[in-house]
Amino acid sequence: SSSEADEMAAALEAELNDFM
Amino acid sequence: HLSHSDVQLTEEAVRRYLIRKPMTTKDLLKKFQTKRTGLSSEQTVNVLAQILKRLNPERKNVNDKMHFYLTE
Repeated sequence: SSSEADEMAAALEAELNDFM
Repeated sequence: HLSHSDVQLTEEAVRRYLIRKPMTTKDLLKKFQTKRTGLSSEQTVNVLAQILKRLNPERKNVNDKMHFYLTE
């Protein structure tokens, strides 16, 4: 679902936080 | 015929997408949907994060959204 995709994108961006 | 991993989340696959065009994290996640790779959501996020850190792609904002891209 799109909400799962949103959650995964948020988790990925959190993982990359320092890097981004 | 492969059962349910017709797409593989690898550094090379991510590299090919980012050379082709700038993508957001969400665009990349759509290319490696869990139902295609057979990975869990958590594995997908972790593996993709590691790959992106290694590739260290260029970043730019398009329509207020962060996009990653690579040049050859």
